[in-house]
Amino acid sequence: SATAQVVHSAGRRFIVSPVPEARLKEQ
Amino acid sequence: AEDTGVRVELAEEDDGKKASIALKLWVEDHKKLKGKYKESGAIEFTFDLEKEVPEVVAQEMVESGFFHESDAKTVGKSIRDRVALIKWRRERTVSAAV
Repeated sequence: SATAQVVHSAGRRFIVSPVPEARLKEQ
Repeated sequence: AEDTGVRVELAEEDDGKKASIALKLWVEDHKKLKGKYKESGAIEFTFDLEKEVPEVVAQEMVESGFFHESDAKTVGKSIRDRVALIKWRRERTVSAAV
């Protein structure tokens, strides 16, 4: 699965990945 | 916790001891957000339960382009609710052990 990363200037890393499958079906 | 349309969950097992924990945040109901939400993925980040403030992380997410400024409060509240639950569970586990 494709993941992307964004590092904020304060140093925190945000890793973006697809929303967990199970949660999508719950909606 | 109030349904803000923004979901926050543990991204790893909580052993009850570690100060920093990985969380995952995603939008379940775009309609509840004021700003246009571009990112449809889940955002994983580490949060220090002792030192950090949920609203600061939310602001960092806004500054990183994930959310509109007008949604910083909603995102901050969603993180705060999850962190409170984690802390509550930890306290319950400790008191049960004693």
